Amino acid sequence: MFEARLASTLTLKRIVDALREILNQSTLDCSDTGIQMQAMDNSHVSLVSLCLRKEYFEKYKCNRNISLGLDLKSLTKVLKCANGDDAVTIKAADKADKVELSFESAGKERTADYELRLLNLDQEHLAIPETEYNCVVHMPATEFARICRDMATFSESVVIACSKEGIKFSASGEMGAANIKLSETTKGEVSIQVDEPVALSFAGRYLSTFTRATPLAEKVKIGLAPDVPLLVEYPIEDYGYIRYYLAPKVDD
Amino acid sequence: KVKQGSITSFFTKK
Repeated sequence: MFEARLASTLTLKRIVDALREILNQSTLDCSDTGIQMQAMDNSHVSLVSLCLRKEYFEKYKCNRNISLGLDLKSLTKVLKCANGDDAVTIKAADKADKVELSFESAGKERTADYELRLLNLDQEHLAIPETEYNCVVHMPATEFARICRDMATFSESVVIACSKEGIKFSASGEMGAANIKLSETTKGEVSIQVDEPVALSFAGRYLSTFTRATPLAEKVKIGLAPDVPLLVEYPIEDYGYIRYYLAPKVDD
Repeated sequence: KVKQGSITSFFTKK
């Protein structure tokens, strides 16, 4: 038996919004410690990993591990039926072929229950190695979203170069070129830790997709190391995260 | 020439 209750549907809506542009379907792996999800996009260029620890939930019960295969489009349709300030309870029986979502209005005067059919998805799990990133940058999530949007005007490829002087985003195409550089700020909005400078090239449209998670967090963490996927991490309060990994472009 | 790498060449199956 699995049961998890969140005080606000809004965060669940935001989490699904952050995933559904990359993934159509996905399996939530629920255990007694919380919910995990990991999936690649169709082209196997990026990977998204979601973790919600049980402390994130108002109520959490999971007697035995259960995998819930969900169609994110359908889930979005159900979430549209709820108000952001409704409480939501997700329930599934052991070996069930459906999941139940119940919404309760803030004043408790309205309840609505929906059933969603579960999918039997054959998803492979990848081992994500522990990586020591040579460059770790924290910046406001809205700033990162703005940079990705502005870069997209110029080119499909975005070069991210990080050194002690700052982090620089560059794009050049037929129209011209764009360079945006952020230095560390004394107030701590932007922090930059660099062991070794790194410069890598990435597909801008994936970066833009990751910024769908912007409403979830004030700050985003970016991790760069030579010849490994870029890490873009949005914390979910203190109880979890969405991590996006993006394979760099490489010289053929 | 630059080509897009695949995530599966960095992260391997469990």
